[in-house]
Amino acid sequence: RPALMNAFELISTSQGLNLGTLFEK
Amino acid sequence: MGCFHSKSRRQFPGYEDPVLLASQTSFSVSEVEALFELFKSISRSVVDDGLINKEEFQLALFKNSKKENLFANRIFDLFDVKQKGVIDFGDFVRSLNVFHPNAPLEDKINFSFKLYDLDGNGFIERKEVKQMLIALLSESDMKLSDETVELILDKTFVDSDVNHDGRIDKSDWQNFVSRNPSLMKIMTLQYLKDITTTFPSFVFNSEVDDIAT
Repeated sequence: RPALMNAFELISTSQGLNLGTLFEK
Repeated sequence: MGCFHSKSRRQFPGYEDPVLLASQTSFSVSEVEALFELFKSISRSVVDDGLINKEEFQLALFKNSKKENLFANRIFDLFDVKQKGVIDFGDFVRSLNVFHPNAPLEDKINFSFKLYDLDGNGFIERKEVKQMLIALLSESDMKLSDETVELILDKTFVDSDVNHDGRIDKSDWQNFVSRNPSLMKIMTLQYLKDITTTFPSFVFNSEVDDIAT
């Protein structure tokens, strides 16, 4: 059984939190 | 020239002097002006009113204006400091400043806490973490059983809720992220260090004479 991840680790992978795409033209 | 520019910039409600914004943030005057180029392009993408509405923000973030995303909504709401349903230029710069590599870690921690405190009541509660986790799972087409979701939530609260009161308060959060610094990676945008090279056209539109930095 794989080790459980912390919810915040998973959440921080959301595309909606990756503001870097604002700078991609 | 000056007359032309001041007239055009009046079309941007909430436009603020780049020198003043630079003095309040980690950005140089040139970087604030480069951010104005970015702001202009986002703010005219759907409605050309000099402000960024939610649809424009989603379009800039996802290249799709109809993509609903809980986290993008949260970021938008926090950037919309005046809670008018739109982001003006001053708030755009000050909000992005939190993501600057040189911004104080404390500001980043506070912003992330607000981001995850969906109800804004000063605590990150289990139901909020569950809501975010389910949103993330549906966004990424990841399937987990209800039991696994509950186990992840249990683990999350064992890790972060130091005083075991069932909710994460600000000091729990500060403590937790200091032990898990990778969680703060999303709070720093290296792009902000190269903003003048990403948007070089700011030079032609600059209002400020003899840009120093």
